[in-house]
Amino acid sequence: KVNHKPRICKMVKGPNGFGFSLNMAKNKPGLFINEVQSHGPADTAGVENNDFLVEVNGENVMNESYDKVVARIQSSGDKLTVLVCSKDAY
Amino acid sequence: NMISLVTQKTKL
Repeated sequence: KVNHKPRICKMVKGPNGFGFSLNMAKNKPGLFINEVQSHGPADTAGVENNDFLVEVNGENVMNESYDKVVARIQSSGDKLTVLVCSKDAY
Repeated sequence: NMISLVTQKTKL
């Protein structure tokens, strides 16, 4: 069963970062997450592969450039809060 | 295949 509701996921950076990759796909809107590291911070927080990123630390990033969103996450420090939703919900 | 369409990827 797929949960279509957006999820707020809070995580703390581990030795390998937050444990996910942020991707932008050609000809598709939005940024999506994959390579969620099993048992890593993002996985533990409830982030799933192919989730779309909606907010970073409470700021909507749906209309921001890829580089800006990456910079936002990288400058977040050790803690990160993201709002994600499944691909279908997006 | 989604992988072939990915134009940017960053490990975080």
